[in-house]
Amino acid sequence: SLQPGALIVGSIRQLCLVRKISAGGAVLHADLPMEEGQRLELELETGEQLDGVIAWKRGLEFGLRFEERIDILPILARNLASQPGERRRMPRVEIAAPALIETGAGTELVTVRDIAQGGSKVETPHPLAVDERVVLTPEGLRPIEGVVRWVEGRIAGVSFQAELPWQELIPWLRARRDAGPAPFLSEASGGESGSAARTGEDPVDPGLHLNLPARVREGTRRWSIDVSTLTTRNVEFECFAALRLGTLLWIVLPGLEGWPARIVEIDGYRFTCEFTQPLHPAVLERVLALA
Amino acid sequence: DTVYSLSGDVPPL
Repeated sequence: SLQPGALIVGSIRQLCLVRKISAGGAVLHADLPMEEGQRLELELETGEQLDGVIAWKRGLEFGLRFEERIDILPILARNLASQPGERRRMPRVEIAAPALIETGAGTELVTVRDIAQGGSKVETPHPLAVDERVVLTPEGLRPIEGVVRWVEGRIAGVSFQAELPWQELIPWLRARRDAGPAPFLSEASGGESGSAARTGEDPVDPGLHLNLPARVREGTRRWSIDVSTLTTRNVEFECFAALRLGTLLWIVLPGLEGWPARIVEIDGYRFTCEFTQPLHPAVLERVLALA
Repeated sequence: DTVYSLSGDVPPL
């Protein structure tokens, strides 16, 4: 059930299958003698023509890097529109979105790793149990009842009791894309001031010593904290809550609605958390400007 | 099924 596409190299046109498509590139399956670094054009069945370079190759699978980042949602929407109305189904979409999950043991903050109409893959601070009934509430979406189908460590597959209509999913995905601060959007806009943190590696940034009022959410609990250090990758704060190592928190900073971070170090009442996705340097600058 | 990804990266090997 992979979507077909066409690869165009010079005058050669060959059918391929699209395994994955993202803003920056695609994973394709094709029987074509191609080399890394080779340029070609991918034509999707919805008509988009995308120029790219082969980034890697393994057997008949290869990764294509697009010359220009693309917006996935219009392609997804056209794909849906091309399907007959009564059988229209959304493909699975990879995303990193904070969500609350209610289980028999309580409520926890988790990260939605992908979502489809029938279910979702979530990353949880503690392993879930197979056949466990849950209610998943991705940020900005309504609560969805589901059952845990499989568990691999902290990743679990949840199938929804009732299908989520694509009419709800598409606006949610659009809102997530537009809300930012998704790093790829800021990056694509370019023209940032050239700071050392721009590479995302933070090689020399020791963090800023702050006394920044912020909030934390963990499950349904929320409280105020004083952030002492903030970098694109880490946040450090003092708090008197009993929190376990590895817990996923939602850090709410001035001008930033919330960003998931996992506790990586506890020293008395001092907690160090690592953001599950680094903050974009421009976002860090904005937070600090508002502080 | 074909997977769509909102992230900007080239899917890794």
